[in-house]
Formats: sequence, C-alpha cells, structure tokens
Amino acid sequence: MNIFRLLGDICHLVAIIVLLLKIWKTRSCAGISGKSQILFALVYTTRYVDLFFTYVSLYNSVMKVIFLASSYATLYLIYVKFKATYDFNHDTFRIEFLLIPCVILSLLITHDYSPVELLWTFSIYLEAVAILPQLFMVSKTGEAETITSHYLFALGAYRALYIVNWIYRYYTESFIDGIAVVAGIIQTILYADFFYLYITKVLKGKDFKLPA
Amino acid sequence: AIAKASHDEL
Repeated sequence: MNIFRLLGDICHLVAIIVLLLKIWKTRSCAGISGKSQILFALVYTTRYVDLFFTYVSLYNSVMKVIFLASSYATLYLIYVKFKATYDFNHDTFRIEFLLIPCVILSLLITHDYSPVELLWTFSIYLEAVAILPQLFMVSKTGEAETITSHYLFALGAYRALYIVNWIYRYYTESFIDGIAVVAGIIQTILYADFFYLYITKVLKGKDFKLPA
Repeated sequence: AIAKASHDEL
C-alpha cells in the first residue's frame, strides 16, 4: 500500500458515500444515471468474486464489502425507493454498447484465461467506461447539481491517483499491470473535460452548467 | 516488470 493508492481509495469511498447521501438526503435521484450505477455494481461484483476465497488484507476485504454493499444500496435507492424521481428520459445511454465490447476485449486481451481472471479483466475494462452513461446524461441535461459534480470529481480523482500509484509501484517494486494502467488512463481521460469544467466553474462557486 | 497474478488492488 502507498499513500497515492490510499488517497485514491479514500476518494473512491467519498464519492460513493456522497452519492448515497445525496440521494438519501434529497430523497431524489434526479440527474443521476441509474445505468452507470448498474455498471458500477457489475464492476464490483465481477472484480470482487475472489472476496470469499482470496484474503489480501483486512483493509482490502472491508473496502470490497463496503463498495459492494453501497453500490447495491444505491441501485435500490434509484430503482426502488426513489424510483419516481429517476429521470429515465435522460438516462438513455445504450449500455449494451459498452458491455459487449468489454466482454470481447476481455477475451482478447487478458493475463490469464481462468474464470476469476477473465472476470477481473472484464471489470477493469468496464470500469473505464462505466461513467459514460452519467456523463452522457449530464451532457443531455446540460447541467448537474453541485453535489453530483463533487461526486464525479471524487470518482475521477480516485483513478487519477491510482495512475500515480502505478508509477510509484513501478519504480519502487518494479510492479506494473498493463491492463489496469491502460484502462485507468482511458478512464481518467474521459473525465478530462468534466475536470476542466469543475475546476473553472464549481470551484468558483458557479453552477455546473455545460456551455450551451 | 511483472503483473502479479493475485490482484492486491481494489
């Protein structure tokens, strides 16, 4: 473990908690893409299947349980409890256009063809594009609630910090995982224009609105 | 540089 990965995991945890609190406190999931949350739940489910038979550390197991529980809790809030506030008119991204290429790519490029490894690879590729329905929804509505923009910033910052972690691990323990690094870079690039808008607008106290 | 078989990252 290194400080960059720890900060990344904390950002990730903060993002998930901020989203849960936003929906719970405002009793509304307006502006939130349920489809992205479905993809995130799928990412954690496919990546953490080893939760029950591979023990890395208490921290690792606890965080996996938290991520799994919170992602399904978020799905419950969106699709069951506050279903009436779910903006399905704007959450129209075709996620099959993300799932199918990720399945194909994880069969073409993977470290190993064991079921657990294939699921891990699939989850890495899927996580890289899981935010697209949410970014698509923000572009369709042309704006996002400030709290939603904080959620997106924390989520984007988590993987950006993981890139620093990978650089650090490369130089300190000559460890590198090309699949995770390439997917992580793509994932972070997808947030680039959002980061620009967040820093130039939200941090100056303005609303998060896309230029018309 | 090696990619560890067991993934120790979240």
